[in-house]
Amino acid sequence: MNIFRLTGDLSHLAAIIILLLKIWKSRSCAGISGKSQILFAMVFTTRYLDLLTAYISLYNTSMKIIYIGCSYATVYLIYAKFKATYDGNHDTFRVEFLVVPVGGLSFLVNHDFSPLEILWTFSIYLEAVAILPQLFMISKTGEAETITTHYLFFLGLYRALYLINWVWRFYFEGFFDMIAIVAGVVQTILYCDFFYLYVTKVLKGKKLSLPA
Amino acid sequence: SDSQKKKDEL
Repeated sequence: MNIFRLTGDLSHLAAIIILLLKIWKSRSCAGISGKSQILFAMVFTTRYLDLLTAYISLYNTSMKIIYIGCSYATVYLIYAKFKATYDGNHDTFRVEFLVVPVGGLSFLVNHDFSPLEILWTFSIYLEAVAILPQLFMISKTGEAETITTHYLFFLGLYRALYLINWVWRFYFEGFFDMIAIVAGVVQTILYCDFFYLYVTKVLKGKKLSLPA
Repeated sequence: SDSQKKKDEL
């Protein structure tokens, strides 16, 4: 464990909690893409099946359980409890255009052709593009609530910190996972446009609205 | 390959 990975995990946890609290307290999921949240629930489910087979540490196990629990709770709030506030007309990204290619790629490019490894690979590739429906929805509505931009900032920051963690681990441990690194670079690049708007607008107290 | 190192990351 290093400071970059720990900060990354805490940033990820902060993002998940911010979103859950935003929906719960405002009793509304306006502006939130339910499709992205379903994709994140799929990411955690397919990646953390090793909860049943391997024990790494209390930290590892508890964070995985928290991530899975919060992501399913968020999906439940969006599609069940606060369904009336779900903005389905703007959450129209065709997720099958993400899941099918990612599913195919995870069979073609992986470290080991075993079920657990292919599901892990699928979750890595899926996580790289899971935010697209949310970014697409913001481009369609033309704006985002400030709390939603903070959620996106911490979510994007977490994988950027993981990139530094992988540099650190390569340098100090000789460890690297090319699949995770390439997917992590793609994932972080997808946030660049948002990061620019977040820094130039939200951090200056303005509302995030598109076109910039 | 060394990426098979136990998956200890979240």
